[in-house]
Amino acid sequence: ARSHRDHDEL
Amino acid sequence: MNIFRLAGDMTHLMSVIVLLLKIHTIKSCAGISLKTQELYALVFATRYLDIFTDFISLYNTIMKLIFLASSFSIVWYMRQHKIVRRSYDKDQDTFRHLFLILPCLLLALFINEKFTFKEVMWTFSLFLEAVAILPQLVLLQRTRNIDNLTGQYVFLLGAYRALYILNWIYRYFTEPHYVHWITWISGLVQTLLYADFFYYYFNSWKNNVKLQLPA
Repeated sequence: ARSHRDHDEL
Repeated sequence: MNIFRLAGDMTHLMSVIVLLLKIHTIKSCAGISLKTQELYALVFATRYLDIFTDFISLYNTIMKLIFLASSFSIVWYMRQHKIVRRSYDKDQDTFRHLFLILPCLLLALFINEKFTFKEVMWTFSLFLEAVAILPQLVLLQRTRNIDNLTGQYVFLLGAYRALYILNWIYRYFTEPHYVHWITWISGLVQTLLYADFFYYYFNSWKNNVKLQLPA
């Protein structure tokens, strides 16, 4: 599942 | 978090601090492209839509707030501040940012990881960030005289994304399933756009001469 951690970069 | 990403974020932070210091202390924005600053404000506004919905870490949230606040205050300074705005060279800073915004928006509608509003906005912000420096590079070519702070600002801005590329390589080899082609390619394009600037910046530093870009 796509966690929101996918966009954990600035 | 790895050393490359931390170094990249700190370099990015330094670039906005250098610019804010320049504008705030000498009350001048000579040589700075307002178009690029407006594009960066749009980049952060569309990239950090999830700042209040997806909490990742305190560091992440604080840095997002800093980048949002600094980019919008730089735009405010250059448009509203009665002294700073006088040093803005609007006759030279003529790059029409719509020519950058529309293609990035269209591209983000076709190339994205998930067709949702937030994801398309996030992808749009990646593509836009890759080209946001163009009005600034055009302005530097036109005005030719690049003062030290502006040169340092552009250099740090380019260096941060180059460090991010090292971060992506590191994460690719250390984290399974960490694959983000869209991010990687737009980050690479962004860094390549600075390549000629880096070349002239390094040479001017090596030969200890004033930074001049070829006409």
